[in-house]
Amino acid sequence: PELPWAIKSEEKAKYDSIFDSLNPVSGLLSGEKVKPVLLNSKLPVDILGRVWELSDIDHDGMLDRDEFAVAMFLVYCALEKEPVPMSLPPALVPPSKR
Amino acid sequence: QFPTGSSSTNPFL
Repeated sequence: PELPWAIKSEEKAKYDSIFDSLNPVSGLLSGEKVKPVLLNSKLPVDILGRVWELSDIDHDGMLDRDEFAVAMFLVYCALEKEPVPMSLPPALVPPSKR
Repeated sequence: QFPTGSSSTNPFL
């Protein structure tokens, strides 16, 4: 059976509104646009670097809506002292990227 | 993927 995405729809809606507030270009946000938002979490830069690596699934230097939701989810987990994993758990991979 | 990642696509590295 299809593994449900770890990000629930109400969380996704919250992340989507942040995504849209950052003015995505053709549905993508550049690293420069995302960086201030993630730095706002006051997390150490090496943690944010790992969050980026895990969420920029296609490694294009940009985050689309789903990748951005993964990044935000990982940041919130890190803020609750959940260590950021070394690799993306399957349940976190957006259905669009499986 | 490598945890350190490449600075070309990662704005934090």
